[in-house]
Amino acid sequence: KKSVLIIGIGRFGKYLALKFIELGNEVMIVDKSEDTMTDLIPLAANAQIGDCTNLEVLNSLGASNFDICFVCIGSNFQTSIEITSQLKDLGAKYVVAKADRELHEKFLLRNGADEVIFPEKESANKAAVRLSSQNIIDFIELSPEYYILETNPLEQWIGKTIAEVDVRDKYGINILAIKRDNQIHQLPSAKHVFRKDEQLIVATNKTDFDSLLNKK
Amino acid sequence: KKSVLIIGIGRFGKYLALKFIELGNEVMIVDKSEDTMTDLIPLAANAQIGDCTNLEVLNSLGASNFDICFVCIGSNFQTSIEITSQLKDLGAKYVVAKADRELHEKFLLRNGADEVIFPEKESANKAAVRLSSQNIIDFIELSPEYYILETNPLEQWIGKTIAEVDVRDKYGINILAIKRDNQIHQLPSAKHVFRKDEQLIVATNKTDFDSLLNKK
Ligand SMILES: Nc1ncnc2c1ncn2[C@@H]1O[C@H](COP(=O)(O)OP(=O)(O)OP(=O)(O)O)[C@@H](O)[C@H]1O
Ligand SMILES: Nc1ncnc2c1ncn2[C@@H]1O[C@H](COP(=O)(O)OP(=O)(O)OP(=O)(O)O)[C@@H](O)[C@H]1O
Repeated sequence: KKSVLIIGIGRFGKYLALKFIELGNEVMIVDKSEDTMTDLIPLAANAQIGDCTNLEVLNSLGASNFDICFVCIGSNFQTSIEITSQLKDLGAKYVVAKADRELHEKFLLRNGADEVIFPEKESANKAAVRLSSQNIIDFIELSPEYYILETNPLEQWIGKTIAEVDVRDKYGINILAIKRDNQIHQLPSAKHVFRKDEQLIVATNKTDFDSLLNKK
Repeated sequence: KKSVLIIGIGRFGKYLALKFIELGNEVMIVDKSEDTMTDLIPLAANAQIGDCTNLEVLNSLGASNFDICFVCIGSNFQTSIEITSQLKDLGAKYVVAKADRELHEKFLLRNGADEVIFPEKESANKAAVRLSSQNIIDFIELSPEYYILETNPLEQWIGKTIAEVDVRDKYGINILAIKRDNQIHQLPSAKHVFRKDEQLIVATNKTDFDSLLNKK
């Protein structure tokens, strides 16, 4: 499981913390105001009150120890960029920042964010795609046990066809597409031969994927 | 394609309008302030300036003619509930409202919203699920041509097995799961026999799905 640092417990930060905790991850929450954290404190692995634009406070968090650091302060451009940039300087491995407009997105990416999330834009796009089309569903959410993910072919599959390996029955995975040289080839035929340089995009359940990982 | 009414051109409303337009839908935008709409006016099918808590203004929009009506006013609880409720009274077919906190979500659903979107919560949950797990990807976004959606078996498939129908090669669709009585059965075997009362969750590209629809 992962260790996650979440700075800024607004609405986005709070739901982020709750979901990471629900999924069994170790979460540390930080906010300058204690009130935002009261409900979460019994659930979080660690909690700290402090202003993260203060370098001493930020230093004390041990940011480089976390798998992922989040900066969830959308409404203050300067603060969020400052904190994002400092986290990177302190050796944070992966920094995800929340933006509240496109300009904000741009500057965060230029100043240390490995990834930026802009909730209004993301959920508006998703809603339009889903409602614009007949019956389109966000399948991943239908079945929390069912994953769609990217993985490499097993060594023992290289040179064999999908049919020969019999991935569906032998391994419980469904190959949706094959990615090679950044190109995606959908619904590969059963005669497709596995190659070392490709990535498989598969649908599978957690149990089967875990046992697949154990076979690597 | 669909006809969409979007009331409230804040950030969520703006990206919603842009994406629906990009996907070829007919969009009417409404806001009490003209500035929010200037960039969109050349692209939208229709635009109106007006306060939608004013019943005359709301009446003039012809809400019942649209496939979907959106109320994208997150920061004013009363206004968004008022407008949502009025739209339903005016015969709107499907009303989607934006909420900015859980209480807001609850009241919107109780007062006319067929569906509520809470961007901060939705994108926080999605980010946590994706980053909590190794390699999990939001596959739908990888390939905008590739859809995951729900559909019925064709009449001519009923009573036959997946293998007999040869859905993958003959129809270009990949059956991820079968839904029956609200239960989801993942990765159905090739021997599964199609029944009239089930829903198929499939992965396919737009072209193949369109031709599938034409065979119904
Ligand atoms: N310098 C700081 N150090 C620590 N926490 C901070 C700092 N500045 C703001 N915060 C906290 O971050 C949280 C989120 O901030 P803010 O409300 O500005 O962001 P937001 O993105 O608009 O929030 P939401 O997720 O609700 O949309 C607040 O609880 C606030 O107390
Ligand atoms: N009564 C009204 N009639 C028409 N438009 C309105 C009305 N009230 C608010 N609006 C418009 O709705 C838009 C969005 O409102 P507001 O900023 O309150 O929502 P928001 O959900 O916080 O926005 P965002 O999508 O940016 O997060 C604004 O452009 C505003 O002018």
